[in-house]
Amino acid sequence: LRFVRLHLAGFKSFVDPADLLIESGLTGIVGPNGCGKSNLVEALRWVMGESSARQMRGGEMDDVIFSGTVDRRAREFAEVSVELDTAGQPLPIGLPANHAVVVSRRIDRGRGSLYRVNGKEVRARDVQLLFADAQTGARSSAIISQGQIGSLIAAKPQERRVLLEEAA
Amino acid sequence: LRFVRLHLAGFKSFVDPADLLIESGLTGIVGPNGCGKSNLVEALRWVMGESSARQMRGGEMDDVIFSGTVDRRAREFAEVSVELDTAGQPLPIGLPANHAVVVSRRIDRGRGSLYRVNGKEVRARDVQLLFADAQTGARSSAIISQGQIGSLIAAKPQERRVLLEEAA
Amino acid sequence: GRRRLMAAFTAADRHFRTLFTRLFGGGRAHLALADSENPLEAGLEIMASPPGKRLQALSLLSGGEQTLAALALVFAVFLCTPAPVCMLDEVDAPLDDANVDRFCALLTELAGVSGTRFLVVTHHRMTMARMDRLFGVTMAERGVSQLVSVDLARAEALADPA
Amino acid sequence: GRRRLMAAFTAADRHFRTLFTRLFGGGRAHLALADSENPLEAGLEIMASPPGKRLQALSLLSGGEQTLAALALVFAVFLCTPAPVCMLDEVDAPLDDANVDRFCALLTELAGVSGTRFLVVTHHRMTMARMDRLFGVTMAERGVSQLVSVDLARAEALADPA
Ligand SMILES: Nc1ncnc2c1ncn2[C@@H]1O[C@H](COP(=O)(O)OP(=O)(O)OP(=O)(O)O)[C@@H](O)[C@H]1O
Ligand SMILES: Nc1ncnc2c1ncn2[C@@H]1O[C@H](COP(=O)(O)OP(=O)(O)OP(=O)(O)O)[C@@H](O)[C@H]1O
Ligand SMILES: [Mg+2]
Ligand SMILES: [Mg+2]
Repeated sequence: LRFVRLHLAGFKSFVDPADLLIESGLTGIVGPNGCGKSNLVEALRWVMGESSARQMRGGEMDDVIFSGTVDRRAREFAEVSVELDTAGQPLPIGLPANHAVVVSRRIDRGRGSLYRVNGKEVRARDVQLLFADAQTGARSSAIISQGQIGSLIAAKPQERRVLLEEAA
Repeated sequence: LRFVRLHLAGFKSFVDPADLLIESGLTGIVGPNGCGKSNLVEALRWVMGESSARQMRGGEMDDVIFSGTVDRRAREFAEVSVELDTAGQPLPIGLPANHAVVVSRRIDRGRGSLYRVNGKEVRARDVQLLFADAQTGARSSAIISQGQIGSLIAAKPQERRVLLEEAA
Repeated sequence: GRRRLMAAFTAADRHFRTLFTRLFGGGRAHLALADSENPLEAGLEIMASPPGKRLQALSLLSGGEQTLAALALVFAVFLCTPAPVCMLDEVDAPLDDANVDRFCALLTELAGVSGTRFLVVTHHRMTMARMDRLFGVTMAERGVSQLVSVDLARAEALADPA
Repeated sequence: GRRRLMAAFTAADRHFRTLFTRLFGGGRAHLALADSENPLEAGLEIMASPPGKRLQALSLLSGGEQTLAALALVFAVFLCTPAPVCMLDEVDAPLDDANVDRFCALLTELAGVSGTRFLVVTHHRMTMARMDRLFGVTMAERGVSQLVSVDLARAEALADPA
């Protein structure tokens, strides 16, 4: 499974549609404080099925929807999609072994989230399984949020073993 | 009260005597990871009467004594002193209003700490009062250890009020 | 008890508002007593809106914005009772260059106003360049620290032993 | 349960030893199961000795040394089951230039070995210079984020809006 592109619209500070191309090797993401870099990390976790608003630094999941600025009004929904290249591997949810797969998640204010794979509505569970089978997911140990290394250092040995369970 | 110089010998990685001049304005302290910069912050807190080994990133207070390297053997004592200029203010512990004052703390392995002011032995309490009267001390909110800003941000509102009490 | 604390809160809040706007180059913020009407039991909350953004609690700001707001709080409390020495250990680590610049400008002013002596541990080149003098800590002999007075060029080389 | 976990521990420990020495340019370290004989209940402890220093628990290392050791652990676990994407948010903040250099060299090698795609959020100029491509996030309009592809010179200017 290869990640190709992350697309955001109305997600946190990315009110206008935005595309992050994910190519092989190392892609750097830079910019001043508060410009939206960590929001991109959260968008990637969110589209892969994150169910906790706290992990999105919010009180409730609607907090990921663009809440407005002095010049723009708040939006009513947010959508993130990730384009994958399955390189011929069969997909667990019975989709044709089509190379290009798009997983998307949309949340409408007050009405919860809707997941789709190549346009077809699926359950959150299906999306979570799809990514778990590809050794990734919303809580992957290969996605490290800002300050998370500090918590790993401060954690008690018991709390660190969860890393080991992931490797098992 | 003005701070003039911090002198360390046998304290943590500063096994050889070292002097940090403290002059007016801004003094930068630089160097690679693990070279001993944060040890200097702890030396300043320690000489002002810090009583918790945990604040010194150790298990017990003897952990501040140089513990040896592949080439050098461990030491049996550590000493830090701070030179102050009282600019004529009377000192609480009945010392003559002499401009130059040296407060020192020495710890001998297994035998605890000894404080002196201008060579005269005093109690830890006297040293703590001396610095508290000068709006400073081992736990001064103007001394910020590495990672402490992060804990202040993560703290609950109740935990942050201790800052306010210091200002009262 | 209660009256002294309220006086401290009001003074700290006044300093905090000014320092926040200085450090962020705009925006506004204030301190709030949370969780209780009784100041002797209430917690201390920070409400902040960086320039052009809406007012929100500290937890919704970015990493760098949170650090900057926390520094404004620390210096607000400091201004209530200025200490003779202030020592800061890599507090500038999450800041971008523009914020490092404003942070250093504030330090320079605080040193002038209060006569406080500042000791600033940093890896940021811009912060190094704004110091009045620099000390390098080296471990020429492994595990053994030494202090040497250095100039900026030498400090940059120290930070980059590669 | 128990046999799988022990196999994971042994594999992670083997990777950890190698990665630690790579990241620190020497020294040695290992993982240890703590607090219980039964691997299903034990905690994970890191014992490390940076080059020339004595072996000690993670808590006694410096801030930068702890970050580097924690990164070695994260990548050791990663090597057990390489993920298709790895995203790192300012993990290089406490590192000096020499350690940033070794960290980037390791990323480049991991990308080559596993085919994993890395997304690295950073303020460090040296890390920016080691990337294959750069995206800038800007807020030309206050509170509204935009993504633009940038070159190194532009990225440095973005980091330094002063
Ligand atoms: N009692 C002791 N004897 C000898 N060395 C010690 C002692 N206590 C701590 N150290 C050493 O001091 C080093 C840590 O120094 P310190 O935390 O001051 O580094 P630093 O310069 O702040 O680094 P960083 O930039 O990573 O924060 C550790 O490597 C540790 O081994
Ligand atoms: N739902 C939302 N609607 C609009 N803006 C939001 C929303 N949620 C968060 N934000 C804004 O996003 C900004 C934070 O962005 P983010 O944390 O990604 O910054 P960053 O680039 O990581 O900065 P730093 O370098 O300081 O870590 C905050 O200023 C916050 O106001
Ligand atoms: Mg961030
Ligand atoms: Mg340090």
